[in-house]
Formats: sequence, C-alpha cells, structure tokens
Amino acid sequence: RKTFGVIGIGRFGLYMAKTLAENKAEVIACDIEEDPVKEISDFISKSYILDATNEKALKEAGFHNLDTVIVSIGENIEASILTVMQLLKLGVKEIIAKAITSTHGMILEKIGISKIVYPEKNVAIRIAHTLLYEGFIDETPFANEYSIFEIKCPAQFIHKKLNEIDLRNKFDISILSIKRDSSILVNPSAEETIVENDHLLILGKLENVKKLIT
Amino acid sequence: RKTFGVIGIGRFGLYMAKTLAENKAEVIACDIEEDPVKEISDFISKSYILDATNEKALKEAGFHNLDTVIVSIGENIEASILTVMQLLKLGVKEIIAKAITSTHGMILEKIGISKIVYPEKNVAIRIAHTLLYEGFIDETPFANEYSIFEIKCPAQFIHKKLNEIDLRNKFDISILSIKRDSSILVNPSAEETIVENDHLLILGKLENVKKLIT
Ligand SMILES: Nc1ncnc2c1ncn2[C@@H]1O[C@H](COP(=O)(O)OP(=O)(O)OP(=O)(O)O)[C@@H](O)[C@H]1O
Ligand SMILES: Nc1ncnc2c1ncn2[C@@H]1O[C@H](COP(=O)(O)OP(=O)(O)OP(=O)(O)O)[C@@H](O)[C@H]1O
Repeated sequence: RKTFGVIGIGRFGLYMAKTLAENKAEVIACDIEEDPVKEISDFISKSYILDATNEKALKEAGFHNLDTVIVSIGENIEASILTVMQLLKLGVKEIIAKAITSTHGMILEKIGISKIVYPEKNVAIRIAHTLLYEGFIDETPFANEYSIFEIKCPAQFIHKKLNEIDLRNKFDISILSIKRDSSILVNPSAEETIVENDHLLILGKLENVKKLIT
Repeated sequence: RKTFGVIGIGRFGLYMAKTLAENKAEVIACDIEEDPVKEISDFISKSYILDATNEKALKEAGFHNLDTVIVSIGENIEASILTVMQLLKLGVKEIIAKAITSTHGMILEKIGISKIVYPEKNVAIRIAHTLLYEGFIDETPFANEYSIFEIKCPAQFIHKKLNEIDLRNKFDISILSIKRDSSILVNPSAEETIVENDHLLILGKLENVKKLIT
C-alpha cells in the first residue's frame, strides 16, 4: 500500500488528504497554521503544525519515508519551492505540486518534480468553453490534441442516422456513445437514429468540434 | 454573441476572463483591489475597481445587461453571497459562482443560481484517484454514476483479444477507444488484440473499474 503526505491544507490540500484517507490510504498532513491542522485531524491520524521549508521538521514528522508527497502551498510561492527542494533532498520518490502562476510552474518543472497541477486554471478553461459554445457540455483532454467532448446533439442531426451525418469523414470526429434520457448507448451502430435531447460523447479536436456546433 | 461578466480576479477569475476574451467574447471584469484589475486590463477592454456587493456600482459598470456573470470571490464568503444577491436583483439571467466550502455551496444553491463550481475539490479528487489506483490515468463523470476513465491496460490483458477479456459481461465496462503510441483506435472491433502500453478509454462505474485494476 502506498503512503502519502499532504503539505499545505488549503482547499486543494484538504480535499486531497480527505479523498486519500477515505480510500484507506496512510496519510501524513501538515500546515504552518494551527486551524487547518485541527480541521484535518478529524479524519487523519497524523497531522502536524510545522514549517515545511524546514528539513529537520519534515524528517521528524516522517515525510522522508513516504512514496508520494503533494505540496499545495498557494499564496507563498517561495515556501512552495523551498518545500519541494527539501523533499527532493530527503529523497521522496514522487512529488506533486500545485502551481499558482505559470512562472511558479516553470520553476517547479526545472527542479524536476513528477507532476504540476493548476486546479483553478483547468476548471476555468473547461467552464469557459461550455459558456462560449451552445450545446457544449464538457471537455477532457485525451491524446495529441484529441479531446473527449460531451455535446448536446445539434438540431440538424435529429432524426438522422449516424451514417447519414458521417462525422468521421466530415469533421474527423468519432461518436463514442449516446446519452438518451437516463440510458447510455455505447459504440452505437451506423444505423442508429438520433433523437431530440440526445447527448453525444465524441472524440475529436476542439477546432473541429467548434465547427460542428457553431 | 453572448456577453459575460467576471467578478473577483483571483486565479479562477483570471483564467475564466482570459479564456472568454481569447475567444472574442465581450467581457466586463471587476475586483475590489487595484492590482488584479491592472493585470487583467491588458486583455480585457472593460475592467473596474469596485465592491461587487454594492448594487449601484455593479449597475454603473454595466453588469445588469450581461447574459452570464461568474462570481469568483474566495476567502470572503459573505461578499460572494451578497454579490450573487445583487446580481439576482439586477435580473442577470445566468449566474455561476465558485464555492469555497460545502456550506457556502448550499447557501448558493438555496438562493437559486445556475451553476456552482468547486475547482480545487474536483481536481483534488481526480488526482487522488490516480494516485490510489495503479494504472488509473484520468476520470470524468458522464451519466448516472458512469464515468469515462483512461487506464493503463492491465498486464493480464496483453496479447488478448477484446472478445476474450469480455469487459462488458464481466465488469459492465465498455471500451470506447484504445490509445496506442501516438494513434487512437476508436470503437475497436471485438477481434482487436491488446498490446503492451496500450491505454484504454472506458466507460463504467468507479467501483467496477477499481475491481478491474486492483
Ligand atoms: N511553509 C509552510 N509550511 C507548511 N504550510 C504552509 C507553509 N506556507 C503556507 N502553508 C499553508 O499552505 C496552505 C495553502 O496555502 P494558501 O491558502 O496560500 O493556498 P491556496 O492556493 O489559496 O489554497 P487553496 O486554493 O487550495 O485553498 C495554507 O493553509 C498555509 O497555511
Ligand atoms: N466585494 C468584492 N468585490 C469585488 N471583488 C472582491 C470582493 N471581495 C473579494 N474580491 C476579490 O475576489 C478575488 C478572489 O478572491 P480570493 O482570492 O479570496 O479567492 P480565491 O478563491 O482564493 O481565488 P482563487 O483560488 O481563484 O485564486 C480577489 O482578487 C479579491 O480582491
């Protein structure tokens, strides 16, 4: 079983520690302030008040023995970077850090950590896309510029068969499944007819999907 | 063309306004502090320093005429709720607000706004799941407890055909596509053979996917 550390109990750190602990993982958490540590001690057995930029304090709390440590220190970019440096010195194998600005992210990348996350940015971009394009419900990156989209089926497709709308040849878009009322039709056949209020789960490039729904 | 307002230029507000402006949407932004307004004025024509809980100030800036307003005020839950109340009074049709705690979210729900978002929570849960389960790459909710997952193909499937592993009958999981090196195989046939390092894009319930990969 993997062991985890969470440094910095803001919103992101709190939900990270909570989800890990709910799935019976062993988690050690810490924060420089007392209140966040009190809040998290309800569901995590080991939580400490300490300054994570202090190598000795990290070692005493046992962070050097963990498989994965998540650093979620926000406003204070210096503290985030110093903490990551200390963890690298302690030999922690996998470090994941939340980045606050793209410069902060670039520094973390240069130091060489496993994964950098931008929670606010990722969600803001996805929601902005759903606001900009009528019928656009969700978007998830998949591979080489192809993303998975959930879209409301465009009006011009209603009562047409999949082989009639021919998305693959016209837009390089593949239909993965159709959501109809509360059921899901996976890998629909070419003969399937689209009805009103169908949601389509498709795989394609953003600019082609924009063309399809605008 | 839809018109948008963004109130509160923290990380989430900034990326929201930026993405909307990059897609040529008309955006009005505001914040109670000067610095965030300065930062955003580089790419948004209308940005104001104002207290969004003040109805008169919102009206003078033109927020009452907008189709959609996003409220992204974080630390100060009272200001977020008061701002939403003012927007409702001004008759704004679609209001989206970021919630900081679940109680904050519940109050926003009771007041009756279009969408409530928890950016840090959503991303933290998704990343925690990828850390907990070996081979788990990403997860996106789709419909009635079914989500879309990207997983590394389990070792026991290598060199087997899709109809041999029979995921649909054994785990109620459908394979939507296979990512192999840099190409994507959509709606793979039952005769397709899995090779090492394939990533599978699947549709199923979280507890069944956990059974599959653990
Ligand atoms: N040197 C440090 N050692 C340990 N914890 C720290 C240190 N510096 C800051 N923190 C803690 O990190 C936590 C998160 O920081 P902050 O609130 O600035 O980030 P944030 O990005 O706004 O968080 P979120 O968006 O996840 O709520 C805070 O609870 C803060 O006390
Ligand atoms: N009454 C108000 N009117 C307008 N703006 C406000 C008001 N109160 C707070 N703000 C602004 O809202 C912005 C976001 O607030 P805050 O930084 O507390 O949230 P946050 O959730 O930490 O942000 P993020 O995680 O998106 O960076 C700040 O720039 C702040 O100045």
